[in-house]
Amino acid sequence: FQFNMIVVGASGLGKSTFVNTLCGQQVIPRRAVDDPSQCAIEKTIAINPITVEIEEDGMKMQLTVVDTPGFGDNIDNSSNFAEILGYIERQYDDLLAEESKIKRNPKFNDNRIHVLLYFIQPTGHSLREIDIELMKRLSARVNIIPCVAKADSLTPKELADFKKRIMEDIRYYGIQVYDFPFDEEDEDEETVEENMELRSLLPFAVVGSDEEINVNGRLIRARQYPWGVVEVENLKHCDFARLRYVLLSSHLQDLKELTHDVLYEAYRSEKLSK
Amino acid sequence: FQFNMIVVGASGLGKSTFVNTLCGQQVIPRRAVDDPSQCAIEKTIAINPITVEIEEDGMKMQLTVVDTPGFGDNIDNSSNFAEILGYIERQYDDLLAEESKIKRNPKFNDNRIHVLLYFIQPTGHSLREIDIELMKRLSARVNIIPCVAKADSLTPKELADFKKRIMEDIRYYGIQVYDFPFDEEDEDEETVEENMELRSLLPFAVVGSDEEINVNGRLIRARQYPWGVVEVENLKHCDFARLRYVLLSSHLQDLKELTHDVLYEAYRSEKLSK
Ligand SMILES: Nc1nc2c(ncn2[C@@H]2O[C@H](COP(=O)(O)OP(=O)(O)O)[C@@H](O)[C@H]2O)c(=O)[nH]1
Ligand SMILES: Nc1nc2c(ncn2[C@@H]2O[C@H](COP(=O)(O)OP(=O)(O)O)[C@@H](O)[C@H]2O)c(=O)[nH]1
Repeated sequence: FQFNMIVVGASGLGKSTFVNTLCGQQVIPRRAVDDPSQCAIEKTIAINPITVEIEEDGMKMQLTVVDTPGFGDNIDNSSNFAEILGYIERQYDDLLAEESKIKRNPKFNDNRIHVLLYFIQPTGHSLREIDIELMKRLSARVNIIPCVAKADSLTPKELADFKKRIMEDIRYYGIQVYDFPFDEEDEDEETVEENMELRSLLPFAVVGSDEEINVNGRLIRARQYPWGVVEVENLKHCDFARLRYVLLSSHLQDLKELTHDVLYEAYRSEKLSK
Repeated sequence: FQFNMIVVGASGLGKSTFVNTLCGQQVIPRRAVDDPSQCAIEKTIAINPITVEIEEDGMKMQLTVVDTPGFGDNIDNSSNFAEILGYIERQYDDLLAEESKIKRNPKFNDNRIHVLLYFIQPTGHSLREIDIELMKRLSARVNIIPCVAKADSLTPKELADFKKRIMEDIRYYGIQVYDFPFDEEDEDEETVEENMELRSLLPFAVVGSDEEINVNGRLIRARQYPWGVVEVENLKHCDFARLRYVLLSSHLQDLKELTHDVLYEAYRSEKLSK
């Protein structure tokens, strides 16, 4: 069972922490913060796929995560787009090349990205130009699920307003995102309701943590502040648990199918007709 | 009594909220968030001085605040520097022109900026290229006090590590900031201790709020989350109260004097010797 995801967003939005939280283990190491000369200003955005074996619902799966450090830090961020899009398209090119071989490689590794989680700065205002540009350009090549990063920095009202505004921006700018599509005639009522509810949660409010805190005798992933504890799996605190279920369980298959049947096919036709 | 400050930082870092919190009144209106076509992407950074009368320690004062919306939102942010630096230098030029007049204007308004509060994204990592560039260039012209914006999104340990790293970056990149200078021989022990302690708090952890919450029967500015309440004036929650005292009381005079005796003089010599 293989699932490939890429996490995109500015540095410091909690992407590595999210990946570790999702996998339930320290997949991406904590970045050393104590050395100014070890420049945190990565002029080129390094794209690093990391594969980890995780267990979900009793099933083993290979999760490949691509973290994109350094994005958005620079005064001029235009080269970052090209890097991320280039990475996604290279995986399509690899498969295209493999499919056209006479003698195929049985060990070929399909690294096509099944979902891109786009981490949005919790500004409380609206999408930034850089978010609109990037999501628009990538949406033709990969399933995008927009997320509000560090959602614990927004009060419930701010979060609700922000989510509403983000989705209005997404519609206004014609950005295609994965919005839990369903065919009302094909699916049973329960599936329709579930998908409508997930759609209403977009963008998912993400909180992650590398720390486990003792809360009422249980050790859980949480962020401990002087004024209280944010529990990552508490649905009253954020949408992490819902997102995790969507990615690793309920919608994994749909995301893979869309990637293969729609996005890859579109790329292939464009490429072969040139 | 007149004091002029400019607040600089990316959109959505809580600058307007901070100004309202500092003044104890709604000086900068809440931005309308509900209209995608009312583009939040301000391509030019609008520099808007707002003057408000506030009372501090029983003394009336005129506080002029310059908010800088839209900074850092664009894919290419290089023109923003010029705007902010240009604004600061224009106030120096106005005074220079006024001083050289034969017949001076008794009603001349001195709008020179006495302090620039630089709001840093609470990434938890280090200064970004854009922060280093901007602070370095502005430090020759204005007193800079660096602040951690939305400090309630960092746990106590993250905040301490982040503050330490920011100050290391500031030293490493040779960025001149206002660090509560004192002359150990001139000042009394109490003043020396106070300044050393303020210096150790840099960058100031800022939290602001437009809302008043009832906490133990008192109505106080706070941010209410499902997991707890962040109290703006609580020194265990953030440094807001210390910063307010520094700006409007204890160090107001020093900031004005440095602006006039050092920064303006340096600008004047450079300008007149060309
Ligand atoms: N407030 C908040 N901080 C977070 C969250 N997740 C991670 N952080 C902190 O944000 C900082 C940067 O996190 P990191 O995962 O390295 O971000 P990345 O640069 O996007 O990979 C660290 O101090 C984390 O502990 C979150 O959900 N909420
Ligand atoms: N977490 C947090 N959010 C804040 C703080 N101050 C303001 N906000 C929220 O951040 C959003 C943007 O604030 P605003 O003052 O408009 O930011 P500006 O664009 O820098 O002027 C709003 O939803 C505010 O309520 C703060 O100290 N902490």
